Amino acid sequence: GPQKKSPFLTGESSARIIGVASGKGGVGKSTVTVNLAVALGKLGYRVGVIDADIYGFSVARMLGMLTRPVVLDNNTIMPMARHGVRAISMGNLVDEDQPIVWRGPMLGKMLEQFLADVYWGDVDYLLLDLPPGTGDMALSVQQMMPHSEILLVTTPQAAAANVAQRVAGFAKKTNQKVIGVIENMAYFACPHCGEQTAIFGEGGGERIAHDIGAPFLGRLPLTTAVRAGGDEGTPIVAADPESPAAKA
Amino acid sequence: GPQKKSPFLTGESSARIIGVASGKGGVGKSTVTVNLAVALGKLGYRVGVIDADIYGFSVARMLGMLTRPVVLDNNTIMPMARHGVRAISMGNLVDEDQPIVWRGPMLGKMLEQFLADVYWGDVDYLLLDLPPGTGDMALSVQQMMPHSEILLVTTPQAAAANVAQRVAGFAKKTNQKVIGVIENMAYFACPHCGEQTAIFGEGGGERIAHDIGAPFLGRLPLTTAVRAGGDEGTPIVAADPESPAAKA
Ligand SMILES: Nc1ncnc2c1ncn2[C@@H]1O[C@H](COP(=O)(O)OP(=O)(O)O)[C@@H](O)[C@H]1O
Ligand SMILES: Nc1ncnc2c1ncn2[C@@H]1O[C@H](COP(=O)(O)OP(=O)(O)O)[C@@H](O)[C@H]1O
Ligand SMILES: [Zn+2]
Repeated sequence: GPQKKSPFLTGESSARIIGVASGKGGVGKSTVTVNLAVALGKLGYRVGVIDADIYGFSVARMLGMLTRPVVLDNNTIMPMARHGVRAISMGNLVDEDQPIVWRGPMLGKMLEQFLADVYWGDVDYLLLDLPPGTGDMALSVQQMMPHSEILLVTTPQAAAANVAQRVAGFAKKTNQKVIGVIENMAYFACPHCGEQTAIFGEGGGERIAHDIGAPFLGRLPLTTAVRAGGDEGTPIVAADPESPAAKA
Repeated sequence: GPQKKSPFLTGESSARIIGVASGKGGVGKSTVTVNLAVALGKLGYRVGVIDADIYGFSVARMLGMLTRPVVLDNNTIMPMARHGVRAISMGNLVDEDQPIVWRGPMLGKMLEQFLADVYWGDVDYLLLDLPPGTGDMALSVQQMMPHSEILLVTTPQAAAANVAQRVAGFAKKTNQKVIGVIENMAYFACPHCGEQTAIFGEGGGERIAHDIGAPFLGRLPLTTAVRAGGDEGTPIVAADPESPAAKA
């Protein structure tokens, strides 16, 4: 059918649209998206977050907003709001144990609904937590919002950095700017003796940033607190603004 | 077009077909698939591995077989063979930095090609390293091979266990048996002082196994050796059969 109307699709909105991508799953895209959103909110920006990982939705849990959204008479969906951030996720529409068994084209339709039917108001940033891979959703985001930018998240090892590099190759083909690379799970500092171990290796983040000509935005350590914050719905930035992980 | 002929699709093959799934990416599906395959090979079984993660392919690197396959005159593809395992991956067909930018229906076609055009011979086990999510590939595997079974991999935290439970819900709907749950990255033993930290929390594996009524098959620790083996193409089972990680 005809594409729905949304300020993000018609160009009326002046919001910066940033897709947080990695190619590989489990490297910390959702964690970085949620913490970045809360950090931007604390700086006074109005921020929206769309959980575009339809099968592997996790933003609702990570922001502690696993309830259903308010839907107005005209079918407008009010976004969830917590920690100074507005957000919407499949986690707000179905139970967490409910598998979403859809084929590719449904993903783009869902994204359209999140963009057009949710009342975002005037946001400065719209962050999209992208699913792993360079398939249907990545293609839909690029086709619907060609001016969106990409923030690349990787862990240090070659296996993850190579997949992230494939995303950069995809972004290049579609003229989306990669605004930078964040390396997550860079090291683990033992809580007992303080020694650091590079469990996932070293250097992958800087290597890709160099290869693709994008700024390297820094490293985040692997910490139990970051993981616990994600499980409990209190992002580390909100929980402990002073910690080095939050400042990165 | 008409479905290609393959012993795995016509039921001629007596191989046990096991999809290694998790729902979430980055929890260790590929690592478990590759190590399980090598371990079965060491026990004398003939094992084939299909890297069904088309966008996030990593099996070729993990088995140290990043070269191109031999293709016979009649377009039959000879599988790669290393560490006593036969395997095929997108990593054998394209360069590692090459993004695969396909929509959903292409995924099923690629799976069909891996099943029908590759000369697997008589294998006892066919392991499928599944992509994250419950989308096109999961649906294609279930439709093409309804008797395939699912091995579920999760990490201990709630966020990952919930997504794995969605896969179990999907398997139930499609009558695929879940043969068991493996919990990966269960704890990290500091190489300096030996103390263990449950970085990713505890209990997710056992909780899902209990909830879905499937056997809990054990825990694997988070070790630098497992990660390094994956990056260098020498699976830990092949590298150090005595280590506790390999025995699980
Ligand atoms: N820096 C970190 N320290 C500890 N745990 C982390 C860190 N980053 C991510 N995690 C945990 O790792 C898991 C995967 O992260 P997630 O953000 O869901 O990755 P993705 O969105 O790439 O799949 C989550 O349970 C999360 O809490
Ligand atoms: N038990 C483990 N110890 C250390 N690293 C691991 C372990 N399991 C997986 N990894 C590493 O974590 C990353 C993700 O694992 P991978 O098998 O690719 O997950 P998936 O297939 O679920 O995306 C890889 O770099 C891998 O080497
Ligand atoms: Zn220690």
